[in-house]
Amino acid sequence: PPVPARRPAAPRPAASLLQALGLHDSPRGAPKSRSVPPIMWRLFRRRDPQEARLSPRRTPPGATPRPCHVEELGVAGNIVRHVPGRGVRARTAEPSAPERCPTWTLLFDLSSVEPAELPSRARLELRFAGEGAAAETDGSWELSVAQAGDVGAGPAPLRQAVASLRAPVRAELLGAAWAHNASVPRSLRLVLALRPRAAGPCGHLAEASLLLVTLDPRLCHPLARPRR
Amino acid sequence: EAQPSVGGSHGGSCRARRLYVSFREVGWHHWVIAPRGFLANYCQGQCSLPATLPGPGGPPALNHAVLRALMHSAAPGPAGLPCCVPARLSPISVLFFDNSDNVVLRHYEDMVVDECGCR
Repeated sequence: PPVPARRPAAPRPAASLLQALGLHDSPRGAPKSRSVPPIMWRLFRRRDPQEARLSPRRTPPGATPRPCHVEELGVAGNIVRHVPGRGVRARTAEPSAPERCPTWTLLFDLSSVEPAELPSRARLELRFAGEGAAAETDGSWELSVAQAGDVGAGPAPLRQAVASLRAPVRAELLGAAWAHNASVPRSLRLVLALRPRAAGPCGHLAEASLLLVTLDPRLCHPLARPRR
Repeated sequence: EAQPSVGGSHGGSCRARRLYVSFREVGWHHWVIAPRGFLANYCQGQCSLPATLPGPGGPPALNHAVLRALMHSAAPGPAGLPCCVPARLSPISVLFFDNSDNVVLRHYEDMVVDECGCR
């Protein structure tokens, strides 16, 4: 007699709920040391239709935000993550080395991103402290960013001029230190250097974060996909 | 909190009823930053003949639901009346902490019932 096919065990309600939420495991709760960055509040208030109804001034009447688009950042996407930089490790330059400012290695944990998600924006945000940031006069520095695995394989793929360290310094990674069509890695390790152009002071990296926008094609129409 | 339905067990004709979902009540308030809850609403009501017909001045619209309501009013049978279901839904966005201490803004489609209809 045919052996009755074993019915797959029905997923426990909690597991199916987490899957529906797009979460790997049940959230522990708010981490003690984590505040909500203003940009995330702004994006939320802009996108939440009920919030927008309560405060129509933020959203023009009749305009409903496109479901798979982040208006404020001008890219396709239905998930925005603010990822704190971990393991900010400064490596001071050797005394004999030509450059005298430290370099930093940063680690971003992206393990919560699903493999199916397509990145549409990866914006690095750096806050500097110390002498360079306190200087009243603007200086000029050059920021260079590379993925740790690419260091030494030629000039840093992302180099940009920085006029002041008093405000946050932002750098777009996609298309420079992160190939457009690359999928999201489980973790992102970056090496940063900030070189003063003249004999100005070095900067001291105080905080780093990554604003990552992704689009889940299983939930969004393929036409909304990020431009290659 | 749900708005109590009026008029008998099915509460009058098919329409959207108020239903507020509080994340505290479902135990999510520890990790959901905002909103604290939202108006999800729900559909309830009779889909007998008048409810399935378009309003006064509306276009003549014979459709499957009207046909079923007609048949049911002529000779109630096992097929019963059409169902009162969501006809238009809208999304919400949820701001929350994930287990990697990231702050996440995620968009969830079809979370709010705006309109109901007989189908």
